[in-house]
Parts: sequence; C-alpha cells; structure tokens
Amino acid sequence: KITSTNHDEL
Amino acid sequence: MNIFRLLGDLSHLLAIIILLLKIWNSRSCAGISGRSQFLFAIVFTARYLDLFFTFISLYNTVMKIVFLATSYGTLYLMYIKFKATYDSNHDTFRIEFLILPAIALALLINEEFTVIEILWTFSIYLESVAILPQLFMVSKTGEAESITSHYLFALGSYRALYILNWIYRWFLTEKLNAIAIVAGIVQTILYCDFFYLYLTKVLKGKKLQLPA
Repeated sequence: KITSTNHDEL
Repeated sequence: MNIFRLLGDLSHLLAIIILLLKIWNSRSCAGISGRSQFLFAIVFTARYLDLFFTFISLYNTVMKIVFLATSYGTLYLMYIKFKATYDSNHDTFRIEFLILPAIALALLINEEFTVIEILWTFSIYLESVAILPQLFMVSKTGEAESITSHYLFALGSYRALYILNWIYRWFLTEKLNAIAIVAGIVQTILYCDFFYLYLTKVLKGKKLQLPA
C-alpha cells in the first residue's frame, strides 16, 4: 500500500 | 528513489537552509511570511505523523525529522527570537481560507477514510497553497531581497523536480497517486510567475521588483 500511493515521498 | 526525486529533496532542504541562514546571519526575518512558515510546519506535522506507524527507509526517516525540526526552528526564530524584526504589517494573508478548504477537500477526496490517510491528504492539499502568504507578501511590498528570491527559487525547483520524478516513475509503470500529482502540479504553477521574474531579473543581478 505504502509504495503504491506516493507515501514513500517526502 | 531516482535522481529527480533526490535532487528535489535536496533542493527542498537547500531552501529551508537558505531561509534559516538568512534569518540567523542578518538577525532579521524581514520580508519572510511567518504565516507561510506556520503552514509548512502544519504540513510537515500532519504528513510525518506516519513516523510513528511506518518505516520506509533510513533516508526517509532522517529527512522527515530534519524537515520537522527545521520548520519548528524557523518558527522559533521568527516568532520568538527575532520577533521584533517580523514584518507582520505586510503578512496579512488570511490562512483560514487555505486551511479550512484543505480540511474539507481532504475529507471529501481521499483514498481511504482513515485518520492517518486524511491527515496525509490534508497535508498534500495544504502544501500546494502554503506559499501563497509569502507570494502575497512579496506582491504587497512589490519586492523581495535576493536571498528571499533564492529561497523561493529553491522551493519552486523542488516542486518542478518532483514532477520530473513522477514522469520518471510513470515510465517505470509504478502506481502513482492522482491526489499528490494534481496538488503538486497546482503548487508548481503558483511558482511560474515568480520563476519568470527570477530568471529575468535576479539572475542578472537586479533586485526582484514587481512591475508597477
């Protein structure tokens, strides 16, 4: 889920 | 992580450092919008609450902590240490007109109706317009110190580089979040007029002065 929604960006 | 994303993050960090150094070295926050800085602190706080719940990478965690610490540090310098130099007469943008719509939009348009996701979405919407009080202040006084324009240029470059990062990720067929992209493009557009003035004036050694 995290990597699929730009949540890995700052 | 790709080169555009990394350069974007570094540009963001550079903007924050330029601002802190400007305030620290000149012992003054004249020309800087405390309201924009306050909004950025809200943005980082709402978005980086995930520090407590998710771990992405050491890089990610360290950068989040640095962004949080520096944004509160900037607020401390502006509202406490160098409060006497804060140009509040020109910093009059009504930030509730940005915060309330960002809350409403986050509640209406989000990917998942959970507290953490809505806070993240709210921070994305709010960040896209958080620079408006600063741009409003520049337009009200009609000018900006060179160092303030370097700050704005670094901040705008961060947004432009993030768009390149999404294009790159799109070609890698990674899934992307429409909310982040639409808000990011809106945010970048807000800098366009400033970019034009920066490239045509500040880089030629002139002060950033708006045409009368």
